[in-house]
Amino acid sequence: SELQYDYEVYHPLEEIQSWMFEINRTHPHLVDLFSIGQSYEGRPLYVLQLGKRTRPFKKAVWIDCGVHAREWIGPAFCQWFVKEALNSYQHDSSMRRLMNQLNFYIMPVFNVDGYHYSWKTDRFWRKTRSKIPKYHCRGVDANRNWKVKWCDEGASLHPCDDTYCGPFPESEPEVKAVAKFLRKHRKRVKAYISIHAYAQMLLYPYSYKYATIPNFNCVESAAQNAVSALYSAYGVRYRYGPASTTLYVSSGSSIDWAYKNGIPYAFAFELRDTGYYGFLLPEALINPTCTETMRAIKTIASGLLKKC
Amino acid sequence: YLYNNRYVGDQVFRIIPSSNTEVQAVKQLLQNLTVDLWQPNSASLIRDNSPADIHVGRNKTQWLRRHLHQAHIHYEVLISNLQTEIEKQTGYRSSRKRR
Repeated sequence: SELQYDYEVYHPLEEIQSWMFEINRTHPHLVDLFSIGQSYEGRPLYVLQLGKRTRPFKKAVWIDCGVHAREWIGPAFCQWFVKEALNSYQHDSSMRRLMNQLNFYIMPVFNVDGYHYSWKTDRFWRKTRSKIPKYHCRGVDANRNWKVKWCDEGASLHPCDDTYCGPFPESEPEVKAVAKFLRKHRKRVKAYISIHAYAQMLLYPYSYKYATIPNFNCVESAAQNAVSALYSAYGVRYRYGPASTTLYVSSGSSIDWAYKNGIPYAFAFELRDTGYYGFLLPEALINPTCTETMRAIKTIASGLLKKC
Repeated sequence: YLYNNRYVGDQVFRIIPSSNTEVQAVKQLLQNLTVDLWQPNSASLIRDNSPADIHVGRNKTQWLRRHLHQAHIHYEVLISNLQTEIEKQTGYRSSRKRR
């Protein structure tokens, strides 16, 4: 049951899906579970909605994890976030305020086919598992497939490359489903957050060009407050800034699409570490990594309740 | 073993090219080698004074070492046996299941 679920180990897809059903069953007043579509291989794309049903048109925060299959700390964080939000609702006034005033849409595993494949076959698989008939290689980089400056610098047109942008924008059913959901709820979703690994960075638009976003001051201070909150846990430093200059230029990314789609705060977290373990972050580090990231996300969410 | 022990002997190299010349030399090497780039996500994004983390199959590690030495490019081995780290990351779980 949910009480015995171990949040400090990595779980295969089927265990995460069972966990989602159990969370939904045991928290009827704070949780809704629904599917926003199907993956290429026909798996449901589940989203958990967290928040008190206080009024219909609450502001919302979207968090997705597991866009890139091999980045296992992502889904571990999404599960951790849900556990913390529900367990602290009663005794933590700041979390209760967030859950009363906001809805959180949590997608624990965005790239379900790739994640399953990384457990069963290739631990370092990154992309989706879609197949184009005339090519022998599989998969599209789900963070190069969004309809924003699609397949420009930092993405590849070659299907065998790890940054393959796909045959056309939103070709991937997973990307299309999330884009459709966020378009539908664009008036309420005020923050888009995508959890990746590894580099210890907090990135915001633009990825596809060296330019400053119009609401730079608000986003920059939100990022600065978030990395300070993160640092307060264990003294781990995260760099922050526009993705194009802080990491590298890439086109067709989800944060650029979310921002272009009207979501004023779009962030990509690159969680621990900086390369000692890389994608193989030990289970012993799930707790501190998720604890510090929790503080950062709460800071971002709290900022949405204030005027900037 | 997890993944049928397919990663035994694989290694992860970290290369931080110190100049554009070295960047070009690393890109050239990677053209002759099938590698799994951990970061950045493609060879075209490798740039000087930024780390490139490269997962190399066991039968190519010596080739890469030799060519990096010849090009006088500094590197370090982040992970010397990938299979061991994979087992460590979740290995205890499968042994627990075995128990």
